[in-house]
Amino acid sequence: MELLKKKIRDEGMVLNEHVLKVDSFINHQMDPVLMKEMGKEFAKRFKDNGVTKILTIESSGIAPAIMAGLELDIPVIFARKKKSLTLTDDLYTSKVYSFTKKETNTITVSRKFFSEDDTILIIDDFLANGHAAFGLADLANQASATVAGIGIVIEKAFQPGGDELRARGYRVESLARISSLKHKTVKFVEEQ
Amino acid sequence: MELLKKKIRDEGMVLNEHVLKVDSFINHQMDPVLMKEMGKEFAKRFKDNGVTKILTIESSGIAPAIMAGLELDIPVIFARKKKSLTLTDDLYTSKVYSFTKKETNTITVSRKFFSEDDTILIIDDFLANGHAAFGLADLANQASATVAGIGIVIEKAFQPGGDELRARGYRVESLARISSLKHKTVKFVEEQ
Ligand SMILES: Nc1nc2c(ncn2[C@@H]2O[C@H](COP(=O)(O)OP(=O)(O)O)[C@@H](OP(=O)(O)OP(=O)(O)O)[C@H]2O)c(=O)[nH]1
Ligand SMILES: Nc1nc2c(ncn2[C@@H]2O[C@H](COP(=O)(O)OP(=O)(O)O)[C@@H](OP(=O)(O)OP(=O)(O)O)[C@H]2O)c(=O)[nH]1
Repeated sequence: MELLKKKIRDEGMVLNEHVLKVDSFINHQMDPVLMKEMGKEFAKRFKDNGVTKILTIESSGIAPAIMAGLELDIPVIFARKKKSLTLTDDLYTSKVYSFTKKETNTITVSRKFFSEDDTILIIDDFLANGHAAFGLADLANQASATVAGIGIVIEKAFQPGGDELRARGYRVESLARISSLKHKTVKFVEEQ
Repeated sequence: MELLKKKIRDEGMVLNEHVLKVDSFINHQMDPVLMKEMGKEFAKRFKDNGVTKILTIESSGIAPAIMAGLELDIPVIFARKKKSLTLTDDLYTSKVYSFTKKETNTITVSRKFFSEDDTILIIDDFLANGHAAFGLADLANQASATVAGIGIVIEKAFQPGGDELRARGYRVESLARISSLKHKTVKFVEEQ
C-alpha cells in the first residue's frame, strides 16, 4: 500500500535492526484518514470471502480493525490481554509467549461472540514472530469458526511469523512488508 | 443520542446498581456503524471549538475517538496505561486512582504530540468517578494545551465524575446520561 509505505518512510524511525517505531501514526498517535484507507484496503482484499466478524487484539489493532469493520459492515471484537470489569462470560483463552518480556500472557474473548457459523478476519498492526496472530487464530479455531485470513498493517518479513502462518495454510495479507531494518533504513520486500 | 440509547436498552445488561455491561457493542465487540455515528455526534458538538487533537485512553476509548478524529480530520492520541515497546520518549504522566482495584496507575503520553498550541478534545467510553478523565485533562494541562471539552459515550450521572468535571469548568458532552441502574433497569437522565 503506497500511502502506508510513504508514511513509514517519512515518519517511521528505525530504532534498531529489529524494531521500527511508528508512534506518530499507528502505535500512540493515530492518523484517522490513513486508518480509514487501511480499512478500505483490508476490505478490498477480503470482500469476497464471506467474512462475518473481525477479530483483533488491544490496543494498536483496534483502529485499523474498526475501519475495516466499517467498510465490510461487520462487527469487530478485540481480544483482551488483561482482566476487564465486564468481560466475565464463558471465555475462549489462548496463551501468547513474548520473547521480549520473557513471559506468557493469556488472551481472551467471550464465547458468545463466536460460533462455527462465523468466518473471521484477523487484523493486527505488526506481524513479527507471529505469536499474537497464532493466538487469535487459536481462539477462532476453538470456536470452530473459519479463519478467512490475517490482515496485517506492517509485516517484518525478516522475522519468522509470516512464513510460519503461511506454512500453516493461513492467508496473510500485509499492507507493507519490510525485508530489512539494517543500517537504520527501512527496506520493503520488493526493493531488494 | 437516540441510536445509542436504543442500543443500550436493547443490548445493555445491568449487572448491578453501579455497572452497565455493554460488551456487545462498545467494550469487547464493537459496532463500527454505531462508532461512526458517535464520532459524527462528537464532531458536531465540538466542530466550532478549533480542536487540533483528540486524546483518549486505551482500550475502549480508541474506537469512538478514531471515528471522531476522522470526522474532524485531526490526529488522535491514546494514552497508555502500561509500558509499550516504543513509547520511550519524554513523557507526560499522571496518576489515576482506581476505587475498584484499590490501586493507583500511571497513564502516559509522549510530549512530542502535544504543545501549548493544541486544543484538545478528550474522549472516553464511560464516565463514572471521573479519575481517567481528570488524568487525561492533567496530561493536556501539563502540555499547556487548551482543553476544548470532554466527550463521553456513556455517563453514569449518579456517580460524581460528571459533576466534578463540570464544577472544575470542563465542558462535558455525553452521548447518553444514565440517572439510575437500580432494579436492573437503565434510566436515562431526561426520563426521571
Ligand atoms: N512499533 C513496533 N512494535 C512492534 C514491532 N515488533 C513487534 N512489535 C510489537 O511489540 C509488542 C511486543 O510483543 P511481544 O508479545 O512482547 O512479542 P515478542 O515475542 O516479539 O517479544 C507487540 O505489541 P502489542 O502487544 O500488540 O502492543 P499494543 O501496541 O497493541 O498495545 C507487537 O505488536 C516493531 O518493529 N515496531
Ligand atoms: N462496562 C462498564 N465499564 C465501566 C462502568 N463504570 C466504569 N467502567 C470502566 O471500568 C473500568 C474501571 O475503572 P477504574 O479505574 O477501576 O475505576 P473506579 O475508580 O471506578 O473503580 C474503566 O475501564 P477502562 O479502564 O477504561 O477499560 P478499557 O475497557 O478501556 O480497557 C471504566 O471505564 C460501567 O458501568 N460499565
